[in-house]
Amino acid sequence: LIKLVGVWKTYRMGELDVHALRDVSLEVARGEFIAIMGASGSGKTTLMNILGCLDRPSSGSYWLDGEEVSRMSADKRAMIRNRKIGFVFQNFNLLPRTSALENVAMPLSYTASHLTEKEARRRAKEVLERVGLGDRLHHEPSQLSGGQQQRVAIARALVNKPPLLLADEPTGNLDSKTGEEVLELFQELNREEGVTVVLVTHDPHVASHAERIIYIHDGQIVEDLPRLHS
Amino acid sequence: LIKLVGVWKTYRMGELDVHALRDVSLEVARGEFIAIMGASGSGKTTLMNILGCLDRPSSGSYWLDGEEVSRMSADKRAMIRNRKIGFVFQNFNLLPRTSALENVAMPLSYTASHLTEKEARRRAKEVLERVGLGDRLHHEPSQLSGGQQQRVAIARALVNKPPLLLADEPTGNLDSKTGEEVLELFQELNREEGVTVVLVTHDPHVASHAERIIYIHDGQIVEDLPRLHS
Ligand SMILES: Nc1ncnc2c1ncn2[C@@H]1O[C@H](COP(=O)(O)OP(=O)(O)OP(=O)(O)O)[C@@H](O)[C@H]1O
Ligand SMILES: Nc1ncnc2c1ncn2[C@@H]1O[C@H](COP(=O)(O)OP(=O)(O)OP(=O)(O)O)[C@@H](O)[C@H]1O
Ligand SMILES: [Mg+2]
Ligand SMILES: [Mg+2]
Repeated sequence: LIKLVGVWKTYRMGELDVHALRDVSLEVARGEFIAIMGASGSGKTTLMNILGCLDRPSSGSYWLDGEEVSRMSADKRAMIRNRKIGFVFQNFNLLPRTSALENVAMPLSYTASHLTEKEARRRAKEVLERVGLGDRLHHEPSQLSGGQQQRVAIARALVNKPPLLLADEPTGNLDSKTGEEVLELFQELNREEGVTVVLVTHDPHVASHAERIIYIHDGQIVEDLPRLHS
Repeated sequence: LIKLVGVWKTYRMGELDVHALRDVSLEVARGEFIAIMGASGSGKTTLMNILGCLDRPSSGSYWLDGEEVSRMSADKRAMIRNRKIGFVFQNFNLLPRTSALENVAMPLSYTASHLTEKEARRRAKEVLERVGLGDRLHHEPSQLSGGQQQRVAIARALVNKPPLLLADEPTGNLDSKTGEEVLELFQELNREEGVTVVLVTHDPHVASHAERIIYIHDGQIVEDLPRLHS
């Protein structure tokens, strides 16, 4: 499903270059559940933004589902994102002044435009109930706790059952019980719907839910191991 | 230093009332290092916003350093915040389009206005180096990773050495090594400068750095225990 070859991402800051990713190559098969770990600033979000077609490499290639996407136009990449990728952002990126329900229903207007507004809202409600927010449907982001906002972001990424789920530290604001429920939901989608999951985390316990763990250090992949079965 | 008596915080949402805090009473002595834990949505940030004089209780009282602050005007509370409280926000609240260095130097213009701009920037630089961001001084928030932004927020809260440090999930975006360095810095300020620390966390390992742990559930304090010494 995913094939990165020789990807670099460099930011020019005046005379300095910041190499956020250096010569990254990675393959992920359909249906895998992988975790990405590494120190703060090591390049995980940069990698996720490239995988999610939100950003382009400075050099190197990215094949997603058989198409080379890194040189496509912004419009084409947006279409691919809407149809194929669910993204849980590290900083949530929810629409302010918009209820949890409407935030979660939004992707359906791109991908499932055959649904009536009523059906879209019903599906959004189901996913929100799944992450424990059935009693917060009409709250706006500013009326939600940090972990509740994170769960709205998770629900929004899942509502159109995308083939690829990219989750950037999705449990960072959740207590262990709530976090566990979210991870079990990801595992269920992976096992039962074949959703490919790529999850960035700082927490080894969260990473243990994946079958393969990739370690990034200073923009390079330094380890790529199957999880140790306990 | 801190005395809350019978504090309630209620949000009116149409016909429903959301009781974010219910009859909360709490005392924290000067120089203590306490952790607050509880499920997502249980009321931790609401409690921190009241302790930080950013918000007022719906009913009940709050004595900070001998003054009853809950009924003071917004201006008076802002003055108290600037002089006495360092706050690490769950969502960072950094100024966009402003470098890490300037974000961190900002509180000094209120509290240490005798410093020249050069001295203020030097002090900001020292704190940023302390949290491992010496090579990111001139990056703006959008040019920083999630954990780097979190560390800028931490540095800003510490730069004027406030007597009370309130930190709302300050390690949520940090890998364990970087998180440990931040917690050791808090412990050092607590031991050597007598800074009173109130830290919200979902991570029991983080909470173990405190000497007392308070558990919140559905807006109420349900446990208040000294840490088990291991
Ligand atoms: N402005 C508001 N209007 C209505 N309800 C609110 C508002 N702000 C917060 N709430 C509700 O109050 C409750 C407590 O919120 P709070 O942010 O204190 O939780 P928290 O313990 O910090 O959670 P987390 O661990 O997820 O950050 C939540 O259920 C939230 O939905
Ligand atoms: N627009 C930018 N300009 C310059 N440098 C940047 C920019 N965006 C990111 N960086 C730098 O690239 C590096 C990698 O950032 P990235 O966000 O990928 O880290 P991360 O692994 O996700 O970290 P965290 O765990 O803290 O979220 C960081 O050192 C960061 O300062
Ligand atoms: Mg990141
Ligand atoms: Mg909170």
